[in-house]
Amino acid sequence: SSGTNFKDEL
Amino acid sequence: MNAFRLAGDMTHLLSVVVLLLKIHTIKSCAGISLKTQELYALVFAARYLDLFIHFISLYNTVMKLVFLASSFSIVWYMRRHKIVRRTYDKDHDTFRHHFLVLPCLALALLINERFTFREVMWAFSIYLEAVAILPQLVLLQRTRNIDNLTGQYVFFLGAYRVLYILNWIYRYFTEPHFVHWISWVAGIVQTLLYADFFYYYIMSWKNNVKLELPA
Repeated sequence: SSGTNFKDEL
Repeated sequence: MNAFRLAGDMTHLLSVVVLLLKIHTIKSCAGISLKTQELYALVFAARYLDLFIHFISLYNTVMKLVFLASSFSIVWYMRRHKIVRRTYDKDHDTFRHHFLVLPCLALALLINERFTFREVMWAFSIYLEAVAILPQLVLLQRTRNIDNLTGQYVFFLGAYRVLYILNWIYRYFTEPHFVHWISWVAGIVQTLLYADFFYYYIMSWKNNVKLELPA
């Protein structure tokens, strides 16, 4: 999914 | 992790430390909106649902736990602590914050990265965070004497948002396929809400006068 790496933000 | 992201997280952390300092040490929550604090507790609860399922890094887990614990303890202090709760300016903290929750939930059901429980909750938390500062800004406008810690608290919260935008710009150019409309649009809206406050905060600092927002 496109969002996976993004959800490393808080 | 780039420098903007780290600086953003640190200013976010600093804002929480400043607020806890005020509440825990001075035993005062004057000028602080309980409505905003309740919304933040909800934001973190909704966003960090995957805390014990998806491990990203020790840094990530610790920071999430800190934000969860601090937001809920701030709400507890403001509602239950026998000294702190007496300093709460209930009469001026009248923003109907419940009316922000449902539209954000509806928007999250409509606009999300994927229609799963976790993704809808994540989008909900992003939308709600964008508007969660509104009760606080309204309360500041109604507060005659904004003390330094309260001003610094809101300033650091706003700085965190600005730094996150710089972080996204950096990541956009350095990481492939880094396009995330939901958080970008919500994040820009959130940052713009601080623009007015920033203006008056910087002016008061420059002219060395007490911070006051025009009604």
